[in-house]
Amino acid sequence: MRRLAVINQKGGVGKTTTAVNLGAALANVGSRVLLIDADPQANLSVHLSVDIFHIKKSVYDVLRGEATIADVVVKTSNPNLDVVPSHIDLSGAELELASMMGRETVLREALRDVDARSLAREAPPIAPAPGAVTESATPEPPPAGAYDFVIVDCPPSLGLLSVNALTATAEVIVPVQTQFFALQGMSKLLDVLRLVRRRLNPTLRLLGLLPCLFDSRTNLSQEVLAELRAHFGERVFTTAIRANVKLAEAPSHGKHIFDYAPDSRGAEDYLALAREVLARGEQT
Amino acid sequence: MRRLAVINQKGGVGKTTTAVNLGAALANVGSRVLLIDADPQANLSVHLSVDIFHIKKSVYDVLRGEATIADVVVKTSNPNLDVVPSHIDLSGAELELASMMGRETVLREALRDVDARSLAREAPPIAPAPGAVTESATPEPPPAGAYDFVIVDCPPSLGLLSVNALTATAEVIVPVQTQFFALQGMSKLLDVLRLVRRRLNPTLRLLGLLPCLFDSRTNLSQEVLAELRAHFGERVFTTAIRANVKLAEAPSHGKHIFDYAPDSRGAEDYLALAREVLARGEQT
Ligand SMILES: Nc1ncnc2c1ncn2[C@@H]1O[C@H](COP(=O)(O)OP(=O)(O)OP(=O)(O)O)[C@@H](O)[C@H]1O
Ligand SMILES: Nc1ncnc2c1ncn2[C@@H]1O[C@H](COP(=O)(O)OP(=O)(O)OP(=O)(O)O)[C@@H](O)[C@H]1O
Ligand SMILES: [Mg+2]
Ligand SMILES: [Mg+2]
Repeated sequence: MRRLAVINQKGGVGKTTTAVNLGAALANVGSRVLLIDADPQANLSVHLSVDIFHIKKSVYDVLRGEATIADVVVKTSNPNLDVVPSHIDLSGAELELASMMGRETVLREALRDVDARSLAREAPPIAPAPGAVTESATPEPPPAGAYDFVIVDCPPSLGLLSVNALTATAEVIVPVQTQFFALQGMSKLLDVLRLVRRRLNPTLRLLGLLPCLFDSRTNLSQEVLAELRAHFGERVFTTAIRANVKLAEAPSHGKHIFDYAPDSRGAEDYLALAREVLARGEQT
Repeated sequence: MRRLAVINQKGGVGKTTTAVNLGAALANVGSRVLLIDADPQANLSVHLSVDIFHIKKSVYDVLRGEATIADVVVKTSNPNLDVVPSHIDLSGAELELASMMGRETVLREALRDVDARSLAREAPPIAPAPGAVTESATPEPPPAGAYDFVIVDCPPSLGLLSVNALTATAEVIVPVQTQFFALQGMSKLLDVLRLVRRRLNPTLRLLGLLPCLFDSRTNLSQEVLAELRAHFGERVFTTAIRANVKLAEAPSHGKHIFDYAPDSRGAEDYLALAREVLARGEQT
C-alpha cells in the first residue's frame, strides 16, 4: 500500500484538486484508493459530495482515538475510491493534540489497521496443502479496507495535522502554483520534510513537485516553471497541471473531473499524473 | 486610528495582495499606514522587499513580548507606509502562545503603545493660553509611530495568530475568491468572528467581503459573485478586484501595484477599494 501526502503551506495552490483528481485517476485505472481529508475546511469531502453536516464521525474522531478508519470511511460513486471525511470541528484538533503523548503519530497508528488489511490482500494466496479441498478459483474480493493507495490532503499550514500526515505516509507530492510566492515557501517546507524524516519517519521521501494552475499564456507562469525545473530538476513532475476552468467547476457539482468533464484538459493532465506516479513507483 | 484584519482561512484568495495594495492605495491618498505581517509564510514582507533572512527582530519577537512594534518597524519606499515584518520562526508561535496567559490578546497589547501615539497625533492641538508665545504655525511632524490605519495580514487558518489579529483590530475585510470553495468556508469564519466578538473583542465588525481574482470571462466567477451578493448583500464591497497578471507579477519585483504598474486594472481596483474603505469609515 502506497501512502502519499499532498502538502504545501502556501494556500490555494491546488492541493485538494490534486488529491481528488489524482485519486480518481488512479481509481479509474484499477487501483483501490483511500482519500483522507485532513483539512478542517473539508474541501475534499465536499468536492466528492460528502454531506459533512450530517456525518456522525470523521477524521476528527480518528485522531482523538474514538473511531477507527473503517468506522468513518464513506463510499463514492466509484467503488475503487473511498473517503475519510473531515469535519469543521477538526480546526480545534491542533490545540487538542498539542498535549497528547506521541501527538504527531496518531494518524500513522490509525493507518496501521488499514495497512494490515491491505497487506493481507497483497500477499499471494497461500498455496493450499497438497490434497486439501479448495473452493472454486474465483478470486477473493479484497478484504474491506484493502487499498493500493492512501492519499492525504493537508491544510495550508505546517502544524500538527500536516505533521501527522507526513508521519503517516512515505511519499510527498507538493503542488506548486506557477506564481512568485511558490518558490518562497519551498525552503521551509523542505526543512520540515527533513526534520520529520530525522525524528519521526525515516521512510519519508519527496515524490515530486507538481506545477499547478499553469497558464501558458503568461510569462510569469513560464518563468516560474523554468525556475522550478532549474532548481529542482528531476524532482519536478514532467506533468504540469494546466489552468482549466472545468477543474474549478467540478467541485460545485460534487464530482471529480472524470465524472464532470472527462474530455477536458484537466482530466487529461490528472490521468498523465497518475501514470507518472505509477511509473515513479514506491522505492522499496 | 483604524485597525483592520484581512482574513480568510481558505488559502490563496488574495489576502496578502489585498493587505499590500489596499495599504499602498491608502498611503498614496495621504493616510499613514502600518502593515503587520502575521503570516509565517512572510509573503507580505517579501512582497515589499523586506529582507526577512537578515532582519534581527520581527512580529515573532513582539508576540513573545521581547520587542515593541516600534523596535521592529521597517520603512518602505513610501514614507506613509511602514511594515512590521514576519519571520519563518513565526510558524512555531502558535504552539508557543498556546500556554501563555491571555494568549489571544498579545498583539492587542502591543498595539496599545502605537495607538496612544496615534491618538496624540489625532488630538486637536491644545489652544495656547492667551498671550503665550507661540512658535510659527508649521504643523508638527506626526510623532513616530502615529498611524491612521493598521492592517494585519493573516495566515490561511483560524488559529492563534489569526485570533490575535481579530482581537487587536476593530474591522474585518474578508477576501473571497469567486470560485466554488469560497462560499463553503464562510459560515465557519463568521462563527469565529461572532465568538471573538462575544469573548474577546466586542468592537469587532465585518467591514466587508471583497470579491478577488474575479474573472468576468468565466460563468463560474459570475455565478459565485452573484451568489455572494444575494447572500450577503451590503456586506459585499461594491469594488470587485479583477484577475490581473500585473498583481501576480508585482511581488516578484518587491513592489506594490502602484510602483510596479500604476496604470493597470489592479491599481485601479485597489484605489477604488481604498476610496470605499474610507467611505465606509469607522462607525464611531
Ligand atoms: N488547474 C486548475 N485550473 C483551474 N482552477 C483550479 C486548478 N486547480 C485548482 N483550481 C481552483 O483553484 C482554487 C484553489 O485550489 P485548491 O482548493 O485545490 O487549492 P488548495 O491548495 O487545496 O487550497 P487550500 O490551501 O485552501 O487548501 C479552487 O477554487 C480550485 O477549484
Ligand atoms: N487579482 C489578482 N489577479 C491576479 N493574481 C492575483 C490576484 N490576487 C492575488 N493574485 C495572485 O494569486 C496568488 C494568491 O494570492 P495571495 O498570495 O495574495 O493570497 P493569500 O490569500 O494571501 O494566500 P495565503 O492563503 O497563502 O496567505 C498569488 O500568487 C498572487 O500573486
Ligand atoms: Mg485544500
Ligand atoms: Mg497570504
